[in-house]
Amino acid sequence: IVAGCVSHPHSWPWQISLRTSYGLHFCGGTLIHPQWVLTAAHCLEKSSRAAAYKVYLGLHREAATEPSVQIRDVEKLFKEPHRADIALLKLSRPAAINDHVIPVCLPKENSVLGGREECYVTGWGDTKGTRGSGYLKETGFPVIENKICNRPEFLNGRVKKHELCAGNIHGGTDTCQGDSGGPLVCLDQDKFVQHGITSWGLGCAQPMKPGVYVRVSNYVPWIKSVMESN
Amino acid sequence: QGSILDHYVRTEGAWLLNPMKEVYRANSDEECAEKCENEEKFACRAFLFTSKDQQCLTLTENSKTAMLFRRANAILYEKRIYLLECKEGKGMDYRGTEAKTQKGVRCQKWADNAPHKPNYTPEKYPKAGLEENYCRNPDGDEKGPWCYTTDPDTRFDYCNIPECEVECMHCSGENYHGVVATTVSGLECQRWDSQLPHSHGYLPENFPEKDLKNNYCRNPDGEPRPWCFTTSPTKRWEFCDIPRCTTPPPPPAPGRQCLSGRGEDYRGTISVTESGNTCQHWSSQSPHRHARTPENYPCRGLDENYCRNPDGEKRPWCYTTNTTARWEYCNIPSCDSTKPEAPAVDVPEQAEVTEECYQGNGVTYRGTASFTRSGRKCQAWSSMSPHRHNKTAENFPDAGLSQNYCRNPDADSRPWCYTTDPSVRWEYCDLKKCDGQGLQTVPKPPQTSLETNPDCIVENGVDYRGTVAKTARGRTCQEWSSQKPHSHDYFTPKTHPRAGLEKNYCRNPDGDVNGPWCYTTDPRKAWEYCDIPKCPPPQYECGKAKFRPKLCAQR
Repeated sequence: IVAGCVSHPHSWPWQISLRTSYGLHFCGGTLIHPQWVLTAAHCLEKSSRAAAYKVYLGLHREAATEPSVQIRDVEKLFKEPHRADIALLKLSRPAAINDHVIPVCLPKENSVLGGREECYVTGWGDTKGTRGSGYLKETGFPVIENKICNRPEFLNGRVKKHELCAGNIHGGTDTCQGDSGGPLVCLDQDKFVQHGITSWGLGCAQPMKPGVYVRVSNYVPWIKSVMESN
Repeated sequence: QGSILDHYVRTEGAWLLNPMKEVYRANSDEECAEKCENEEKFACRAFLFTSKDQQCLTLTENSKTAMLFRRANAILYEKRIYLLECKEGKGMDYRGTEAKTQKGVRCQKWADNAPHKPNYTPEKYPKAGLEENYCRNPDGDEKGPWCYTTDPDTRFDYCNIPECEVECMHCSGENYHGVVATTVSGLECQRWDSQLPHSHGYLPENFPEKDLKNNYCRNPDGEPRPWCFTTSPTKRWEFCDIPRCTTPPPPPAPGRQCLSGRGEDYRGTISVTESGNTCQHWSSQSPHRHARTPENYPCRGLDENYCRNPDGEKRPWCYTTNTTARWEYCNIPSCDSTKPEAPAVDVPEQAEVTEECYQGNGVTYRGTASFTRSGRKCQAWSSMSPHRHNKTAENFPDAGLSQNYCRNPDADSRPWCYTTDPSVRWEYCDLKKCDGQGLQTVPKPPQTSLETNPDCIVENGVDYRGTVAKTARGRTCQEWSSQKPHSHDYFTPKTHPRAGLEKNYCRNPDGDVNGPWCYTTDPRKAWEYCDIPKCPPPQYECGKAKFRPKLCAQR
């Protein structure tokens, strides 16, 4: 996360750290059920073997030294069949739900964001020299309607309808490398709902180049069917 | 057919003090609206409805003429027609408050007989809205609203009332409220409240001021002219062909030669960017092609190559004549040199200590809570959108009205804020009263993991750390550290330090699919499974953290 703040410890209890089998963080993800994690498909390019990955839950520091940390193996990987940047991980056993580990809510099927929601992203990714490296950081910005995001001066038609843009027009704060797969959540009354999965961007925090996120609501039927049949 | 309430603008939590009112009992807001529509004693411009008391107050004033107060459980409904200050067609429905003629002469009251004895009086034309000395058109005059003047030599004159932009558009059609619903290529527009065939974020309820009605062409986002999503699956959106009005556009606010706010009204002649590049002429497409042309934005002062802010940018800018720098901001001197107008993007990190409670009635609360009890985000005190108000830092300098933090500037019972929800003016904040403890820091998470449940097992019970020490057949378990009666080397506290092999408790150090087990004290039976009940599925509410997030937003 470029700029933004260091989060309050465990205030985003659905955020997971996707790691190599040696424990090296490389992507984010979100707990959506005690045994299921949502992440970006491009985070799984290193290996198609589930054993190559570990999921760390309940942590605030990237070092994962807290006693609240739970570590789970990945039992199965599921990439979206039409090559969208979204994937599901089935954990080898369910995470223990407690004050530090709580699943996020999924949006309603094909629901849309109204353009004025308060949305937040989190991750342990590159901070580009801003404060808070090594801690779970957060930042907030508005979702930008695709029509605007696809204007020539912004992302010039690159944003597909199964994606959404979010960020500040003037840049300055954004997700970045290492935040991929993590959540973009928006407050809906008193609950956080995951509307996006950090996917791609042109640089990080550049003016007129908001981040692009997979539009989760489009994939709710796929998510449910994979979870039910597995 | 719609509801009678469609003719009203609804605001929750608002109250109007009004000398001219009628009080009724009503079961619903619709019933109260009926009372307003049929009010005979005065022109009903608004009504207040309190559902708890089932009280209905019809009012002659609205928020344009009377001060709004906050009041819980009250809903103010203002009749749209009285909020408009423009005319449609000849303006027979015009109920605005313009009271001067086009030459600037004050209008005579319709009820007065001097200096002119009127033919049109409120008594004779009770439905014509002949109130005060406002411009009206009781006779359907082609030239629109008029009034008797206070000049004895001029019996009447017409008023200069702007068009509501129904038939045509001024500027870029931001105020176009017409009913054209086809695009330039003849495609039918998609309804704004529909997500088919195109899913989109322009939900009418989120943009109440943009009038996203039916499938009419509108310009909610600063395009050069009105547009709509189309009903063609292959064309997401397209511009509409709305004719330009032949009448002159509404007079612009006087331009400034210095920077105030975002500088949208800057009309000075600086034409160099902050890095020293010369600005490209707005009417030129070289070296940078663009759509911010004087033709597309005729009311934004895109003259020559002067720095301007036609599109709600942070401050005035221009395309540059440098091919490698498409556009850049300009440095415009501030109108108030003591206050920097363009803060750097960097926002200081928020303090870790947050006031989570308030003392007394919260007048001294200076924490950073910014959500209401129903979860709505607070509006910034310095903002007048979506709610106009007078609780500004200028008016209440000692009330700590910074950002959008919950405060109590008017000594209410507890901290509150105006909300960012256009339909709810204000609400009390999601804050607790302190129990004599003063400041509370954000609670630190406990240092022990709550992962294990001592009374039941999840899945195969690998995490079981309970104290059952008997097998399913009733045999007592052998201690894991003991080698009697059964000798075992592999599953010991030393070999499996994380498996919880304490005392003689049932455990599952090898991930046995049938669950926890133990060596038994019966020499004839080496080991046996234990009978430990399965835990019920974890009870949790998704998306709700136990520790409050900072909600650090940098917009």
